Amino acid sequence: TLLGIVCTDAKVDPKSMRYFLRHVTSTSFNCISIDGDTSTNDTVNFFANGAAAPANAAPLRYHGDKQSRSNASLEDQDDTRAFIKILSKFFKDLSQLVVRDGEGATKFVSIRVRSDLNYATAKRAAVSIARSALVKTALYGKDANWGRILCAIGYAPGIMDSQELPLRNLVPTNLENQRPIYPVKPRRTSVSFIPADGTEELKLLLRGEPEQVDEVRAKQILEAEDLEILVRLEDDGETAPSGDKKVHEAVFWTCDFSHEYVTINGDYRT
Amino acid sequence: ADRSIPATKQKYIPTSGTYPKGFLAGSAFAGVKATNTKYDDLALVVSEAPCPAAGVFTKNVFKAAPVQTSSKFLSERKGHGFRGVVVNSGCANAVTGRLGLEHAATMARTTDQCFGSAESDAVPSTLVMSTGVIGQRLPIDRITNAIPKLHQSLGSSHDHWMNAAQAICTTDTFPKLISRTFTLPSHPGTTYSIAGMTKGAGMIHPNMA
Repeated sequence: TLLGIVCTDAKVDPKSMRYFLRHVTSTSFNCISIDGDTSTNDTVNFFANGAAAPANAAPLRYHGDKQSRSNASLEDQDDTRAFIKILSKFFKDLSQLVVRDGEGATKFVSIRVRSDLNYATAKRAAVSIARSALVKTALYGKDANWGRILCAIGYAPGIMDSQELPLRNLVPTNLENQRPIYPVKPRRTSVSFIPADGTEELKLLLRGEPEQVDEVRAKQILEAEDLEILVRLEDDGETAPSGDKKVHEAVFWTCDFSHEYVTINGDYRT
Repeated sequence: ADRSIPATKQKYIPTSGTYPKGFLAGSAFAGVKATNTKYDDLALVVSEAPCPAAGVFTKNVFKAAPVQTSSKFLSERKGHGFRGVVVNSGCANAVTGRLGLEHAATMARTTDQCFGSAESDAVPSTLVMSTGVIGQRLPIDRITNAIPKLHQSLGSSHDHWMNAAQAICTTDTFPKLISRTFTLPSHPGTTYSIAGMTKGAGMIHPNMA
């Protein structure tokens, strides 16, 4: 179970509290996984008592739509933007502490997925990788097993089933020629490991073609506690014109699966 | 169980903090789980003056009693006038039927009474959280007996916040607490604070709304 309690002495408009919380939770606590089990009890509560705010301070308001943004003063909009940035970073840092304490975990893994279709596709892929027992055991074993990563993307709900179901109902279409747009195409998919020390990325799969992997380098990268897996679902190669392609990025944090996880949960007594 | 913090996790434990004005935190021992005879398992985080609050909750169909109860309180109060949140570890109070819901409400009302609220007040101003084994009822008498002690334990020091962060832990190997200060463009001379605690090490894949 995940529980979180966050308090601030900034002054926040009561009606905006739930919108701020929902906004920052979507990219923090809702983007972590240790074992893929969603508890019956997960809760995060957020309190703001205004105790530090000057008497003439306006309450922070969430401007979620164009109308409310246009009604707000520039000063209010600046404050809201700054507050969201601070709150987002805070929630991300707090949520990542949970991943760092994953039962039996030895690794902290960031999964970054990029899609030029939409955020949902990127997130579905990231969640599937984070939930894969085989990906997580490979990470524990320090094995650069990118095949399991690809496999997990390929069976992700919303990605795998987009191939079978009536296309006109469920899959976005290219309006110009009515051809369906599949969320993931193998020949546009690339996977890399990004080392935590900022050194050069290790390319594992490039636009659907396996790379000749430097085993020594892979071992070096996987020895570290922190690792990033970068997945590009929109890789058309450097020679392809980028145009105005908008890239959506989802980041998810997880850990590895070790023998210790099984011991802890096998020994747990109700 | 031994609660010593592994050496590799020590770096995540803050030795000091800057906590938001007007908030207090504390912990106490209730003995929720039979095997725990010494570690605090109740925590309380409150605002000295009632304030706005919000919550996000699991989308799991089998929502625990404290989840149902707290989201109901937030809805009925429209996010206004909350005192804080009381938390127990050692038992999730989940899949516990009508009695579980009563127990969650009892935790809230008993905490409210420490701040002078009448039992007849329509909607409690304290939210509730629980964590632990699913499917077992709370030892509610132990909890209600310990809540006054919990109220007495409140303070604003770093140790108070750390103790509360520790009391909500279950299989965690370290308490998780962060605090920091910030400013806003409209009042650059005003320093605000934000503090947060979290727990969890297993059964973690939150999907909250």
